[in-house]
Amino acid sequence: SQTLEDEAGSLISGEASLEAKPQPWDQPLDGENSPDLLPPLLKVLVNSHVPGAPRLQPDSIALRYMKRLYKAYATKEGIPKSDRGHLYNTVRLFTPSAQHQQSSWGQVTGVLQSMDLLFNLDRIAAPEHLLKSVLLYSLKNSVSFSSATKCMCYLDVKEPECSSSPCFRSPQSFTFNLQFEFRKNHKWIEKDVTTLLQPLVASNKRNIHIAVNFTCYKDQPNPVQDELFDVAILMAPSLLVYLNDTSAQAYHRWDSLRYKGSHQLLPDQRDPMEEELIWGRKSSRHRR
Amino acid sequence: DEGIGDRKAKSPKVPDSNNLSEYFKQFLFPENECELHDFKLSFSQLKWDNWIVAPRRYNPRYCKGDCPRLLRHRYGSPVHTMVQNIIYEKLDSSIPRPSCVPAKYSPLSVLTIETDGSIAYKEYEDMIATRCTCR
Repeated sequence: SQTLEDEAGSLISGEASLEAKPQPWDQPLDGENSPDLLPPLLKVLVNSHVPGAPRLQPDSIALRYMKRLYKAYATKEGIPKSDRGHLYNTVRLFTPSAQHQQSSWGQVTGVLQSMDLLFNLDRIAAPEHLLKSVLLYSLKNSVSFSSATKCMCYLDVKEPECSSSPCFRSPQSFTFNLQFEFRKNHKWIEKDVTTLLQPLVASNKRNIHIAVNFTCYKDQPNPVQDELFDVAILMAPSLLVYLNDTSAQAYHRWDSLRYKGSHQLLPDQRDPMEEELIWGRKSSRHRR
Repeated sequence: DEGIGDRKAKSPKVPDSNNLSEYFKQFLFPENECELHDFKLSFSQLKWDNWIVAPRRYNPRYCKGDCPRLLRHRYGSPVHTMVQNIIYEKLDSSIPRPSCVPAKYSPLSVLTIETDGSIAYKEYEDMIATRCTCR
C-alpha cells in the first residue's frame, strides 16, 4: 500500500506524466463546492499522505443505532439489500454539537423538559438531496413503562442568530406540536421533522437550532417509576437525515430498477420523459 | 478408414470417453482462462478501520487469466476483440492480446465515522466486480 500511496501522491502533486488536461484530482479536495469526483475511498489514499485527519468519536448509542440500520439495509458482505423500495442511498446521523437542557417535574403533569439543541449539518454534500429527517430519541434499556405515556412536544426550529452585521432576514422559526407515546420496551422513538428541515437544508443552511419543549404525563401517577421516567427522557435526541446522493459514484437503485425493465416500475416511478414517449406512441396508434 | 494403412498408426490417439471434455479443452480454452477471483481484505489492513465501521471484510474481486482465441460466445466480446487477437497472432505481436477485465459490478454499502463525529451510511456504485470479459 506504500507504493500505491506514493503513486497516488505523485498523481496529486502532478509529478507523474499525465496529459495536459486538468485531472479530477486537481480540484481542491476539501473545498465545499469541489465536485466530489474522487470516490471517498481513493480520497483517503490521497489524504493518507497527511497525518490521518483527527476524527471526533461518535456517540456510542448513535453508533449502535446506525449499526442496526446497516444490518437492516445491507448483507454481511456489504451488498445493499434489493428488497428496499425507497430511493435514499445515504443516511446521516448527527448528534447535537451544543445543547442546553433543563427539566422540571410536576406531580400532576409529569415532566416538563426543555432543550436547546444546535446541529451542524456541514457533512451534507451538495449532491445529497434531503428526502426525510427524524429526531431520534433513545430510551435506556432499564426503563419500561407499565402504561402508555403520552407526550406533547413543541419544536422550534430556527436558523441560529446571524453573528455578522444586522441580519438580512429575521430568523425563521417553525413551531409545531407532536403527540407521541412511549411504549413498553421501545428503545428508540423517531419523530418526523422533514417539513421543518426541508426548506433550511434546501437553502443550504447547515447550522440548525432546535428548541424542544415537551410535557409528558401518564395515565396513572406512580411515584416509583417517576425518577426512572425522568432519566429516560433526559437523553438529547439525534438528528437522522435520509438523503439521495445524486453524484456519479453513489449507487442509484432507481437506475438498476430501470435496467431491469421499466415495465416492472410503478407508473409514478417511471421517468416522465419515458411516460410521455409511451403515451405519445399509443395516442398516435389510436389516431392511425 | 477401410484399408488405409495401419489403423492404429493413422488415427490420433483418442482418449476413452470419460475425459473427453479435458481432451477438447486443451484446444479451445487456455489452462488459466480469464475468470473472476476473490480477494478478501479487511479495512484494518489498510488502517481504515478507524473510520469504516462496516462491512468488516470487503471482497472487491478481480479478473485474471488468458483470453481464449474463440471469444465471441463465451464472453460476449465485441468482434473487435477477435480482430485484435488476429492482429496479435498474424501481423504484429507488439500489439497486446485482448485483456481480461471486469464487465459488471455490484454496489457496496459502507458505514463510516466522519471527521465531525457524525455517522454516515452510504451506498457506492461499482465497488465489487461480478463478471469478467475479454476486451
